[in-house]
Amino acid sequence: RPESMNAFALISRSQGFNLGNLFEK
Amino acid sequence: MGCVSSKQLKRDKGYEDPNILAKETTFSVNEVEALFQLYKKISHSIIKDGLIHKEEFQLALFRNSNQKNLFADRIFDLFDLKRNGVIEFGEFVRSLNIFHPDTPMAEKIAFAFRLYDLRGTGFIEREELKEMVLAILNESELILSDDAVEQIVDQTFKQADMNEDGKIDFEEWKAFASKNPALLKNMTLPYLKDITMAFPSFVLNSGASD
Repeated sequence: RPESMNAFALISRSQGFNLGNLFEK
Repeated sequence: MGCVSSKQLKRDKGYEDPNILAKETTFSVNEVEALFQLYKKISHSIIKDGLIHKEEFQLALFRNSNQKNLFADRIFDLFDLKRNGVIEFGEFVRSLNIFHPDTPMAEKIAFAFRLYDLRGTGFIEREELKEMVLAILNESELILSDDAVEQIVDQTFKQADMNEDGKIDFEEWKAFASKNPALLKNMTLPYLKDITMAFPSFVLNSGASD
């Protein structure tokens, strides 16, 4: 339900933020 | 020949003294040197000049040097403190320090604000938030109507824009993020606590002590 979604919670899930990937071998 | 000594590597462009970086950050000298192993790997992946170019950053994040992503672009631009189009080693360490589990939440909140303030106006504006929502929907291949996107943005502004002036200022962001710490989960990298475990070879060879 869109009205219950938080925009910041959504965008914080971007793969672009997943800096953990830098540490994957 | 064929064997590159650590002295030669240390002359890479953008290299900075680990002692100085350790003093300025949460990392120990050993940890900074372990981070150099990671930095070296990324910064030699495409253009072998010892600096991290955007394509190399994208390759490390997505395994694809051409993958465009608004948020990866933002992170790259914020890591590039000198704004010269590349991430130098000192910039890499100082920026990753913000993502350390021991770094105070206030620093993470401030970094996230700069990340979301796409045009650097000092506010997270409605248009910027909508642009970011559209980017994440595009990335996740989720399809929502424009009405639904507007509802998400409206709802978020209702919660965060306390003075209802149509933009989120830093104080409002601080209050909102403090109330919703899950929003900052991506600002902490547990890996950074074990960085010498992930890249142990340098520690064994460096002889550095803390």
